[in-house]
Amino acid sequence: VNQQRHITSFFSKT
Amino acid sequence: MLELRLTQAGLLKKVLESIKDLVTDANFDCSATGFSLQAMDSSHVALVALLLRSDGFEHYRCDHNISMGMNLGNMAKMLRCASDDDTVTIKADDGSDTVTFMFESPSQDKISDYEMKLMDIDSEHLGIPEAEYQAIVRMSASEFARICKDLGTIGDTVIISVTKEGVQFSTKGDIGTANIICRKNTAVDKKEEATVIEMAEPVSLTFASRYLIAFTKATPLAGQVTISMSYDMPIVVEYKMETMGYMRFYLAPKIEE
Repeated sequence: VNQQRHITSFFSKT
Repeated sequence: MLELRLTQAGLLKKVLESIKDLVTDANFDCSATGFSLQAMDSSHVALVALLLRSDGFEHYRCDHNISMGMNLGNMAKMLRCASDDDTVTIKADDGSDTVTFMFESPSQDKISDYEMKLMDIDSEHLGIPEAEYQAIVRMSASEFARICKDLGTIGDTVIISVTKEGVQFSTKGDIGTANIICRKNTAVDKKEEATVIEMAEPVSLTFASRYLIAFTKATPLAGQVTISMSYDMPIVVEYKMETMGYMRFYLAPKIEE
């Protein structure tokens, strides 16, 4: 099963 | 005071049409650099980054940095009232809760203005690091759109694999499987039909088809699309607008659990 990752786990809040 | 004048309303119309289904509301940020937007889709899987450079405008006045929250569907509705060859002027006064779009026909015999309500949007701004990507593919934007559309009818996910020889798009669904290979090719009649691969090492990643299909709404903005991939990084699908800037879409990959 492929789990969808989120953008927020790669780029941090500024 | 903000006043931005662009001779081709058509460009702004295409920009809005390409993002309005992915992002509902977003802040447009105006600074000396240009008119920009960064926004995530509602499920935080994809991110849109738009830049229209200030020097691409016919007139660009932005006294101080300003952020304007807009409903993109409503903005698209207003822009659809402009003809592609109209000149569009975006105006906002300091502290105002509205923005005005003024459209002028090329012969100056029809002038319209549309005032739209701004909204407060509490959006998260993300820092996107400058990254060296392991594989970069430049190919025909319309070919990429065709591939995403075709594979999307077969499976929910697309595996994009880049090797020195080319780029492969694969999918698997209930009815069967599909594979498309685009070989690198620069011996083409039209420059935009070329497929160029720059690769440090082969990369293969899995993505949700529906987001890739959504990104290809930006196809009218550019002849070529640039696809950048690295392991453990979101893919970047970029449409460069000649002299004006870019529309970049970031999409988080799917991973085996």
